[in-house]
Amino acid sequence: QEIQKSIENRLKGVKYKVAIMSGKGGVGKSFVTANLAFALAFKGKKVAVLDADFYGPSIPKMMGTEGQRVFATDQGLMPVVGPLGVKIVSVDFMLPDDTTPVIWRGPMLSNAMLELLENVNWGELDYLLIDLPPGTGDAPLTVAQMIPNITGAIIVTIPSEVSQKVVMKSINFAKRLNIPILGIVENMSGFTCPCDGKTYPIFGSGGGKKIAQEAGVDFLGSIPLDPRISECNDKGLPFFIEYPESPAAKS
Amino acid sequence: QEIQKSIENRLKGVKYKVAIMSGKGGVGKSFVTANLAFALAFKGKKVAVLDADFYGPSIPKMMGTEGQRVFATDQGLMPVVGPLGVKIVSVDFMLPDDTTPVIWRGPMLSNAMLELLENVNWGELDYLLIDLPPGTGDAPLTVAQMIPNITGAIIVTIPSEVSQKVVMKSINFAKRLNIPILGIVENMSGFTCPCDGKTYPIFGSGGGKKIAQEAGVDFLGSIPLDPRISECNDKGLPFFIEYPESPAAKS
Ligand SMILES: Nc1ncnc2c1ncn2[C@@H]1O[C@H](COP(=O)(O)OP(=O)(O)O)[C@@H](O)[C@H]1O
Ligand SMILES: Nc1ncnc2c1ncn2[C@@H]1O[C@H](COP(=O)(O)OP(=O)(O)O)[C@@H](O)[C@H]1O
Ligand SMILES: [Zn+2]
Repeated sequence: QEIQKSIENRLKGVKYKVAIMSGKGGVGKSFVTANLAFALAFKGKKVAVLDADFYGPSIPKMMGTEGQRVFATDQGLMPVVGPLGVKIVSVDFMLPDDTTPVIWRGPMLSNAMLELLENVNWGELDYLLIDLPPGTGDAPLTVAQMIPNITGAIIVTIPSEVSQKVVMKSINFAKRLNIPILGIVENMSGFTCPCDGKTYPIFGSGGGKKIAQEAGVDFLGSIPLDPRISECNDKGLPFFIEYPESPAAKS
Repeated sequence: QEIQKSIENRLKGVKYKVAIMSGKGGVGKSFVTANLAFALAFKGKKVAVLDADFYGPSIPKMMGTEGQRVFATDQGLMPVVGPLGVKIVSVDFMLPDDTTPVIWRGPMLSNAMLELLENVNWGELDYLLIDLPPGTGDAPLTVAQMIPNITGAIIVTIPSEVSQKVVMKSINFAKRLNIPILGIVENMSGFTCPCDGKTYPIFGSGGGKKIAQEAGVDFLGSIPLDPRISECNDKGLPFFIEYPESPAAKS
């Protein structure tokens, strides 16, 4: 197809393409994507982030680039450049304002996604991180079917059993579409109270390891529930943590 | 249209139709829906729940009805009956097993939703609660456009600023589609540590009230982060809480 060729052309300078997915919303996919991007950029890598969640984009705010715009030039659509030189593309950079709902049905969403993939000028990159929305519908399908040679997917979950069920669906989705699974990151593993240093497993515990075993994939590590994480995300600042960011960053 | 008529016919015995939405995933929509249904049934009301999240259904597990089936009879599709007599319909009751991903694009999803709305025999009900998926795409649109006279929507959020942005989109979605907003419930407001009784605002604080003011709607109350809630949800047991469930239950 014509479209496939022009997408390949736009992505030919990208070494690794990694999707961050979960199936379940609110588990921390955007937080993990933003901090992975910051951590890789901090090590001197050339990194970009594609916020593929058109209905609920959180990347612009988490990466300190709220209200910026993507401009069209004769070289194509130029990404916004955030902290540490990370290039970012999100639908929020193309809307009148960021409280405007994107009320699109599947076909319109897929077309908008294809427009982006065909026209964004990413340049030379070591990593393109793709923050996928919850679910296994149009956006993940278009990404999986139209982006050539995806290096792999990092699956994010929280410990609860309710979330595991839905996360297993997205693992089976990745397997069906031949996307290699790089591993599982468990987020919001427990809150360590400053008053006594005790850890309270608010969403339960062990869910991430269990899924990794069931699905036969690596467990990349866990990230605690930490008020400073939520605060950094709200302020758009990188939160470097000694948790799986290092194993996840190696992938 | 033909379809609209048969949906109206199926819903003519339902007094109140309430959508529980948020735009953002993982804020506790399914938890609020399940407990609202249990609380209303506990007061003797006839209640049903439609799990409109086809990609990530959590209602069956939270309401203790995992693995059950919906059967077709000459009267139509008969809902599963859960604890306290609550009737439940979810796509998980129609899949081979609940880790099978629903890999459908928009049009297929909308058709499946219409099939359900046309064929489920709800019978006489006081309340039909509709648990909407995250986003403002095919599922919320089909519900908003095809279900006649929706009583209103309850919006669920967590306190973080990142979530508020996305929740505002779903409020604007409801306003555009003329769905009255019954109010805002803030969930995961803070964790009260048993060791010292101090409350830690893990996801920040005040987000729910702020959105209620900005959008000019009622603030129905807040629910704390509580490990017992996550546990009850994983076990499919009703967790009666003295928080906004009472004001929300009145709506
Ligand atoms: N480990 C954590 N500790 C505290 N807050 C977190 C953590 N991970 C994510 N958050 C917060 O939880 C909310 C949901 O995270 P987000 O990355 O938007 O999830 P998703 O992209 O899966 O929907 C955000 O407000 C974010 O700041
Ligand atoms: N107040 C709360 N305290 C502790 N856990 C909660 C609370 N509300 C929801 N949960 C848990 O958080 C996860 C997400 O909730 P869920 O209702 O599935 O969200 P949504 O339907 O918005 O995606 C589930 O594991 C649920 O058990
Ligand atoms: Zn404590």
